[in-house]
Amino acid sequence: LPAPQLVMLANVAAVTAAES
Amino acid sequence: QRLKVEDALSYLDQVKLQFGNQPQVYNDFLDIMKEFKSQSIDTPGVINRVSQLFKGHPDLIMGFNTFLPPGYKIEVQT
Repeated sequence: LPAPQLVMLANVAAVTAAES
Repeated sequence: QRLKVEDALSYLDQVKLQFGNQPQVYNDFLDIMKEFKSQSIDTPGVINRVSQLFKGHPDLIMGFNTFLPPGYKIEVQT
């Protein structure tokens, strides 16, 4: 993947959104 | 250096706090990241959306820049 840290942030954001 | 999940959580908290009275901005940011995750938008697309969303918030933009791959950067208006 070309932007691993951005993917990581997106994954964390997705989990956060799902929990709220 | 490599950022960790804790850094991402910390950044999300920072966004949420700064827009405590505008929760829609925080939700919009989460939506942008979800679109990136689902590959609806690419890295330049994320940069475009985030730079508009966080206009006037240089600290958030600089924080976001730390997650971008080499060669990508949102310029902060001074």
